[in-house]
Amino acid sequence: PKRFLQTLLPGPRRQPKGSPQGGGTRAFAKKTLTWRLVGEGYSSQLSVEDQRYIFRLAFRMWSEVIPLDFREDLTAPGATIDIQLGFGRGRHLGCPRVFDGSGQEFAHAWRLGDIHFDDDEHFTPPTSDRGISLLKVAVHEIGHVLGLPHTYRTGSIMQPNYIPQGPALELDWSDRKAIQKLYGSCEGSFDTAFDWIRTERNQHGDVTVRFSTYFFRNSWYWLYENRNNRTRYGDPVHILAGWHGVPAQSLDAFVHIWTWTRDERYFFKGNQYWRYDSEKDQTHAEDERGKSYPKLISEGFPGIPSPLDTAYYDRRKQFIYFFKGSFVFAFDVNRNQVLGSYPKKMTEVFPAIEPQNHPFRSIDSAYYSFAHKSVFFFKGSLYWKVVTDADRRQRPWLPSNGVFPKQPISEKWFDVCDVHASTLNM
Amino acid sequence: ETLFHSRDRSDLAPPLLRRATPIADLSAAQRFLSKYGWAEAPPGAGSVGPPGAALAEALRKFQKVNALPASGELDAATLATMNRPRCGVPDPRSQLMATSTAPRTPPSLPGRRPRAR
Repeated sequence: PKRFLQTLLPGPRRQPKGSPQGGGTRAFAKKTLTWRLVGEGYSSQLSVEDQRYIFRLAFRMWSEVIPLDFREDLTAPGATIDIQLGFGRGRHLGCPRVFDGSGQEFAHAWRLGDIHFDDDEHFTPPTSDRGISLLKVAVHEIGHVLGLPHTYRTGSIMQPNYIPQGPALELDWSDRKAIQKLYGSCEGSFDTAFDWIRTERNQHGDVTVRFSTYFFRNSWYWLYENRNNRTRYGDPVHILAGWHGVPAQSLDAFVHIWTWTRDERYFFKGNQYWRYDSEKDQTHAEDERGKSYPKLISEGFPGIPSPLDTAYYDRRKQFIYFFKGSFVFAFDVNRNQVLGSYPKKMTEVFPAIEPQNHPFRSIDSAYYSFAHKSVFFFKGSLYWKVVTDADRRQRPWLPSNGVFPKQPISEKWFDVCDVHASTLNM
Repeated sequence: ETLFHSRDRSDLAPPLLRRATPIADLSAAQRFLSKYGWAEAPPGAGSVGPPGAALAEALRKFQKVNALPASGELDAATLATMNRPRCGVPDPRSQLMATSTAPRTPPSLPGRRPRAR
C-alpha cells in the first residue's frame, strides 16, 4: 500500500493505545530497525557519504539511550525497510506534502517511517556552525518516527522550531526519559564493572584521587559518568580502542590492588591475567623479573581456580575475593595465598538478608563502587548490594557482608545501552 | 532530473533557490495555525473569515508556548516566529502547555578517555 495515504504524525499509530498522555506512542515492537537513504533522494548539497554518516550517527544517538538497534540496509527490497529517508524540493518522492522552499518547513516525518528533508534548505554537517544542522534535524525526525511528538520544553531535541545548536548535540535527560517511557530502559549483563582510580595533583600540589566507572560487555565498554547519571557521550566503544593489550572481548574480572606501597591493576580472562600500566595506558609486557605477561592465574595467584566468574579487591582487608560458581576464595595479597578457611560458599560469606533473595552462583561481576561506597554483585540485569559498615551502624542487626534484595541495574546506572555493531566505531 | 550536458556535470545549472512564501498576513497565519494543529482549518479553504474568538485563542496559545506576549493579536513577533525554520509535523494539542523547563544536565565530566564525539 502507498505509504503516504496516512496522515502526518502524530496521529494514531499501529501500536495499542495506553501511552502516557502527550508522551507519544511506541511505534515499533522490533529490537532492530532497518533504515536507508533512498537512492532517488540524495541531497545535492552534501556527499552521499556525508549524508549516510550523519544519519548513521543520528540513529546511533537514539540507540545509545533505548534498547533499539538501527541497521543501514542497502540491499533489501524498499518496502521492507522500516525507515526510509530522502531529500527533495517542492513536490518530492511521491509525497503528498509539498515542501515550501528555503525557510519555514525544513523536514517532516510520516507515521510509517519515512523522513523527508527539504533540499532547498541549507543543510550542513555537524562540524559547521552555519545553516541547518542535518544531524540535529535527523535526530528530531527520527524521534517522531519512534513516536515522540513535539514539545516546547527548553533543551529538548523535539522542539518544533530549529534552534542553532551549540558545540555538541546530545539527548538531554528529559528526552531520554520520554523515549524510555515508550521503549523501556536498556538491560543486560556485564562481563565486568570497575572503578578506575587516578591520582592527580591539584594546583596546590596536593594529591587528589579521582575515579571513573567502567562497564564492559562483550567487545565494547562504557565510561559511566556518576556525576551526570549517564554513560559518556559517544559510548560504547570497542575495548581495543580504549584499552591496549587486553583481550578484545569477554573479560572475566578486573582487580586493582591499591595499598600504601602497591598500585597494581590486573585484567583476568580464562586462565590468564594481564597487568595494566596506568601511566603508559597499555598492558605490561613483562614483570620486574622479566617474566612476560599474560601469566597463568595459577602462578600469580596460587590456589585460585580459573576461568573465574569475577573478583574484586577489598582495600580494608587487603584481600582479593575471587568468585567461581557458588564458591568464593579470599586471597591475602600480602601473603600471596588463599586464606586457609577458603573456599567457602558465597551464601556463607555473603548471606542473604531476605531468604532466597541471593545470586547464589555464577555472578557476572563483583564491583566496588566508590560513588556508592559499596560492593555490588551483578548477575544478568540485576544487582545485590552488600551490607556496609555504614549500613550496620544504622541497622546493627544486619549480617556482616549480607546482601540486600536484588534490584534492576538499570535503575541505578542509567542508559548503559548497546548500539548496532556497525556503528561501534563511530 | 537536473539538467546538464557535459559529462562532468560542470555545467549543472544551479537549482533555482525556492524560498518559502513569507507568512505576512492573517490568511497565511491562519493556514499556518491550522497546518500545525493550533486551529481548525479555516472555513472554505482559501477563504479567510474575520479573526474570530477561536482564531484569537489559537494565536494566544501559540504565542504563549513561544514565550511571546499572549495578546491573541497577529503582531510582528508572532509573524517572525511563524516564519522560523521548523519541522513539518504538527504540534499535538497535548503539548501546548509543555513549557516547563527541565533542569539542564551539567556539562559532561572529562572522563579518563576524553573523546570528542
